[in-house]
Amino acid sequence: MFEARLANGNIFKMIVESIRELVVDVNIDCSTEELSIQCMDSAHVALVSMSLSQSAFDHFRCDRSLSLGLNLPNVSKIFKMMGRDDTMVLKAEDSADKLMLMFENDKSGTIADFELKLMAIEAEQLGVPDTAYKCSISMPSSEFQRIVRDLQVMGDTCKISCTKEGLKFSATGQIGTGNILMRQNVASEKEEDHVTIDMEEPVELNFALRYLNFFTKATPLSPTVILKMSPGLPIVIEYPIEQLGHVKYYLAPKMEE
Amino acid sequence: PLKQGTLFSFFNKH
Repeated sequence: MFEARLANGNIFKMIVESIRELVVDVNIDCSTEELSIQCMDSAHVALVSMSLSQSAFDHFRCDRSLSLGLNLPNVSKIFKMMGRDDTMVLKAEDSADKLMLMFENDKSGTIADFELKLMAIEAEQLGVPDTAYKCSISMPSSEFQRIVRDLQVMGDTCKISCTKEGLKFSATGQIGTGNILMRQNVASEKEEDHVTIDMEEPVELNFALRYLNFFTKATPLSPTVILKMSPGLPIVIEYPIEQLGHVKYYLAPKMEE
Repeated sequence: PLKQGTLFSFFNKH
């Protein structure tokens, strides 16, 4: 039996929204410790890794590890019916052929319940090594969203370079070149406005802007985004969910042929 | 020209 109650159901809705443009069908893996997702887009260019600790939930019971195979467009349709302040309850039997979702609102006294058929999804799992990255940058997630959105008018590819000067995003296309440089900035009283750059050696990598824009769908989950880069490796773009979990994206770089 | 890599060149399949 799996049963989980999340007072702030909106967190789960935002997680679904942060993934649904990249993948259609996903397995949500339930264990005694957490709910987690690992999935790739159909082109195997990007990977999403989500974790939400059992401590995020008001009630969490998982007798046996199980995978809930979900079709995200359908899940998203159901979450459209969830109110902003609703509590979410998930329930599944060990056989896991259907998922019960409940949205409860104490103020209005409403309880909405849905039964969703689950699917058996064959997903390719990747072993992602725990790497020490050469550059780690923390910045406001809204700034990152604005930069990758704005640069799309210049071209399809974004060069991200981390040097002593700062973190530079560049795009080149038919109309010319655009560069946006972020310098380290810890002047603000609010820590979430800080830009911190931890660089062991300079790194420069190229990425598809289309994917970077997909990842910014996670912006509502976190005021801060963490970018990690090493030469010749996929970038990691992490949105921490308070102290309770994260949505991490890995994106393969574009390389010289 | 730049070529888009896939994650299989970097990570192992489980």
